Amino acid sequence: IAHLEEVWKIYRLGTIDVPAVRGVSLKVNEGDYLVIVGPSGSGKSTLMHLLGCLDTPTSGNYWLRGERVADLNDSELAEIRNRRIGFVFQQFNLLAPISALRNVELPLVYAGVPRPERKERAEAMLARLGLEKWAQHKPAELSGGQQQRVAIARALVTNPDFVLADEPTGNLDSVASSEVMDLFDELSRDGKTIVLITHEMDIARRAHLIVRVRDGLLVDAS
Amino acid sequence: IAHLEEVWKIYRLGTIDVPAVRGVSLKVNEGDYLVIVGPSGSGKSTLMHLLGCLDTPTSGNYWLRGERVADLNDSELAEIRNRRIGFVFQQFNLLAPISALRNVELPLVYAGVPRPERKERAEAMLARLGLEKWAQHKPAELSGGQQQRVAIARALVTNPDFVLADEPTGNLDSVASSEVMDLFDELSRDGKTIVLITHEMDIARRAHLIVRVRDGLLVDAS
Ligand SMILES: Nc1ncnc2c1ncn2[C@@H]1O[C@H](COP(=O)(O)OP(=O)(O)OP(=O)(O)O)[C@@H](O)[C@H]1O
Ligand SMILES: Nc1ncnc2c1ncn2[C@@H]1O[C@H](COP(=O)(O)OP(=O)(O)OP(=O)(O)O)[C@@H](O)[C@H]1O
Ligand SMILES: [Mg+2]
Ligand SMILES: [Mg+2]
Repeated sequence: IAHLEEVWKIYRLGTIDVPAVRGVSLKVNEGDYLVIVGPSGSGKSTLMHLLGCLDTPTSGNYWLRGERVADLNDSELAEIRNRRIGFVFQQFNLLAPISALRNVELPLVYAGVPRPERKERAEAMLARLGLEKWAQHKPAELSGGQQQRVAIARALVTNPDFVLADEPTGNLDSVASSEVMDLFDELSRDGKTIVLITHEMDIARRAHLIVRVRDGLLVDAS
Repeated sequence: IAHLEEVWKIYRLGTIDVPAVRGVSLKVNEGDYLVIVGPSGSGKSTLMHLLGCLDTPTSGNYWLRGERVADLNDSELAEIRNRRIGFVFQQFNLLAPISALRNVELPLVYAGVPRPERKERAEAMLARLGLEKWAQHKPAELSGGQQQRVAIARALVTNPDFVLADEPTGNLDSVASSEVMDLFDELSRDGKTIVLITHEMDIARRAHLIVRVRDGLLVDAS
C-alpha cells in the first residue's frame, strides 16, 4: 500500500539544513500493523507526515497504491488524504471554536456526506471512545485525554483503510489507553493497515512489526 | 505552602454545570514531592490550575504561603505566578512565532532580568535539557518531545520554589523521560516543592506522596 524508496526530508532553518529523515526505504503492505519507535527528535513524526502525504520528501520516491505521489496534483492528494487516510496528530490539531461533535463531523463534511448521516456516524464514533457526554464541549472545555480521543474519533470516522497515529495514547491513563488500543486491534483484524508511533513498549508489542529509527535513519525492523 | 479547603470548580457550559473538582481539601507543605494520578477527565489539570493561581475556585478557600488567594489583586497574583511558581502545561503553550530560546527567556523578561543574564540562564537551562542545538528552532520546527522539554525549561528558568508540572514526560521516550525526572528529583533535593501529574506509575513512584482523584473527588492520599 505504501512504499518509501531512499527518502530524505531536510528542513531548511535560515542558512542551516536539518536532515530529519535520511535515506529511509520502507514498504508497508495492505493489512500491516506497524509501530515506529525511537528517541525524541529521531524523525518519527516527519516519517509519518511523509506517509500521510502531509509533507513532501526533499529527495527519493514515495508510491501509494502503486502511484507515484510526486505525480499527483493537489486535488488528487486531497481526495486520498480525506477518503483513504486517517491521521491522528501528535498535537491533536482540533479546531478550537467548534464542539467535539463538529470536529469529528468535519472530515465527513469534506467527503460530502449528508448532515443526518454525518451526525449519526460522528456520534457513534465519539460513543465508541467513551465521550458521548462530552460531544458539545469545545476543545478548551475538554481534558488532555478527552481531546486526544476526539482527535482519534475524527481520524476514524471516515472509515479509512490506512490509519496513521502519532502517539495516540500519550495523554491517556492505562484504562483509556487500552480501550483505544483495543479499537486499533479491531481495525487491524478488519483488514485496515495501521502505522503507529509510540514510546511505550507495551503498546508497541501489540503490532506485527516494529521499526526503529534513530537520527533520521532506519536502524532495525523486526 | 499551599492549602486548598473544600474547593469546588464548576464549569458552566451553556445551561449545564460541569463539576470538575468537588470539595477537595489538600495541604501541600514546603519541600513536598507530590504526584496526582487519576483517569482521564477526573479533574487533575483543573486542580493544578487552581494550585497555580491560573484559575479561581467556584467555592471554598485557597491559601498560598498563608495568604488567602481570593484577597490578592491581579498584580500581586501576577507577581506570585511569575516569580514563585513554575508551571509546565499539559499542552505546552509555547509562543509559535519566537524561537525556543526566546520562549525560555520570556519569564525572565517579565521579571525584569537584564538581557545578557537572561540569555545566559535560558541557554543554560536548554542545555540542561539536552536542547542546545535546537535553541533557534521555533516550536513548529521542533518535535513533540523537544517542545515539551522547552516548556519544562521555561517553567524552571526563574528558579521557582513551587513547581507544578502536568504530564511533563507525556511525549518523551524512556531516556528523555528519566533525564527530566532526574532533574525534578534534584530540584526536590534542593528543597523545592514539586507537584506532578502523571499516568505512568514508574514516574509516580518517585514522589513522596501520591494523591488519587476520580470524578473530581480526592479518593486517597498515601
Ligand atoms: N472549560 C471547561 N468547560 C467545561 N468543562 C470543562 C472545562 N475544562 C475541563 N472541563 C471538564 O472537567 C473535567 C476535568 O478536566 P481535567 O482537564 O481537570 O481532567 P484531567 O484529569 O486533567 O484529564 P486528562 O488526564 O485527560 O488530562 C473533564 O470532564 C472536562 O471535560
Ligand atoms: N519545520 C522544521 N524545521 C526544522 N527542523 C525541524 C522541523 N520539524 C522537525 N524538525 C527537526 O527534525 C527532527 C525530527 O523531528 P520529528 O518531529 O520527526 O521527531 P520525533 O521522532 O517525532 O520526536 P518526538 O518523539 O519528540 O515527537 C527534530 O530534531 C526536529 O527538531
Ligand atoms: Mg513526534
Ligand atoms: Mg489533564
